[in-house]
Amino acid sequence: KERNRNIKTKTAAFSQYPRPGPIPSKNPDSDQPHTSDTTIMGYSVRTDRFRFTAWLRFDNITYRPDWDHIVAEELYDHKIDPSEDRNLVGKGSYARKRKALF
Amino acid sequence: SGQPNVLLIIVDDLRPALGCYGDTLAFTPHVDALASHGTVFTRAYAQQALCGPSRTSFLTSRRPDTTRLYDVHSYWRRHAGNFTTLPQYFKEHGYHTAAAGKVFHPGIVSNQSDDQPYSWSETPYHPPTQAHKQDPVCLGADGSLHTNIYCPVKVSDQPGGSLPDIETTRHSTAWLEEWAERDERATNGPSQPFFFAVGYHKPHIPLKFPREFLELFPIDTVPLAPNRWLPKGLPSVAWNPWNDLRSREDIAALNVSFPYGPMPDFYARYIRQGYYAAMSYTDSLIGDLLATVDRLFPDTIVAFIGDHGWSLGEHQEWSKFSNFEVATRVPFIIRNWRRAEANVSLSTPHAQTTPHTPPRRRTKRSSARPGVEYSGLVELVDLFPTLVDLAGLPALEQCPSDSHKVQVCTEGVSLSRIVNTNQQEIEREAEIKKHGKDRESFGASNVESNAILSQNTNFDHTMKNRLMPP
Repeated sequence: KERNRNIKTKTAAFSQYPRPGPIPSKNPDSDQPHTSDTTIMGYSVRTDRFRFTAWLRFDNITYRPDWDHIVAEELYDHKIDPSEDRNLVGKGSYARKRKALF
Repeated sequence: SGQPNVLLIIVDDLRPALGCYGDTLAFTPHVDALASHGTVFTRAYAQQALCGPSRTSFLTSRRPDTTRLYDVHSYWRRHAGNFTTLPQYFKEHGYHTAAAGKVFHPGIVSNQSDDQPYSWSETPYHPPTQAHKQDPVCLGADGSLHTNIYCPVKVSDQPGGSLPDIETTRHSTAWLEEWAERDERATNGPSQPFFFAVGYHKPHIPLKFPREFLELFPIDTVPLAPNRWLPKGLPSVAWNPWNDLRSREDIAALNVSFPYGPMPDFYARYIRQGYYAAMSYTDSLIGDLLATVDRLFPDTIVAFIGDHGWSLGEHQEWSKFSNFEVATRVPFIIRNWRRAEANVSLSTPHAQTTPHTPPRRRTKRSSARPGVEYSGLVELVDLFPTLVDLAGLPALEQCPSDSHKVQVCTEGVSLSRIVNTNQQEIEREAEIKKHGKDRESFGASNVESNAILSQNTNFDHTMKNRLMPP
């Protein structure tokens, strides 16, 4: 309780979104999948500067992601790209940051 | 009762398209006025960009992986755990809790009952004309009526002669009047404090609003999204095909290819115009609601949030259903109740005689300034513990890693210290203005406050500078 009261700010904010599969044209309900059809979950973490999203295989029975099975990743640097137009996850210069956020 | 009332305003699908968030196209004077007396959290995020999961998440202060709700097909108490909700917590601590409009997501998500009897002291109100949500009432180019996205209407011609949010506002202001009369009649002092949640349906699609609001946004002044193209390197799994738009008649007639589109520019402009007009319409109703609250119950904490964002053509996308900034970032404003103790006049010029008449737009477009901005990261799961702390109720415990058997806990943090610190500054500044004191004495009295502010670099520098002694 005391810790809760003393926190002044967060270092990260989290959100997530489910998908039935990796390709929207093969999964027309990509925007609003039923949980029983969900096979992938996109977990996002935002920091002061970055948004990193890991799209992971998701078990819709246990409601747990498989952190060893990455479907895709996104990394945006809001300092140079606040509107999130360039996915930098493959850039070597961001490899360390990507690893830290993962 | 000695305890503050709480008014929670939830707006459906509202991104921070508000003057107080620096949006220069938006015309939202009433929300801006609220912001000018409160704390504006400029980097607030929903936990999932979909109504049902997001609302269940912030109303229980637990993330979707805990509520196990990622769609709109289950009820958390049965599916995940018997989690106490925000209104339920207030109800269990002596508050009278009531709701109007869309607060919980309707249907199975809230057990077809708005989570009754747990959350509310009385049956939640739903506007009757919401039953006509999907009716073909939008005038098309062919002169006939359709189920379009873009849907400016003549209110008196609508089924039921009204629109849902107008009905919700009328019900809400009448509810407040009635509660005030009950207080007056009470011989033993004021009755219970209330927790009143009001949920507005717009700017959720269809973008149905009184057509007069189009005057605020002439179509040739509405810009397209500056980044309206599919981003390079975007993995296909991240893409939201915005099916909710495609199923409407006006969009279907455009033959936009699936799943990427794009939307033709000329129609993108209309959708954006409709979204901003729908928000100005909602803002005018919020003005009525706030004017009534401020007149009758100045000792009220007001919280204002959107349930998630909405893409307005950025990245070639529309609607929500993604993890993009535009889909997850939300407006989040809290005005604390201490201002009443400080006897600060609120100057709310927002009572409207007819709730669907647009106000006159300012001659110059300029964004309104908030009371104090806080640019640190916050999340909608923080709302529950924050309101609990501000109202002086027993603080919530942090949830353990597995909280399925814990009825009351939070996966967020309380922002009450931030709100309280800011509120003191807002009140002090208002007092100075009110009494015409010079800036020198004001500055001298704020040395301590400046020390607090300077410790936190997230505070808006403009405000910080204004608070520095001359």
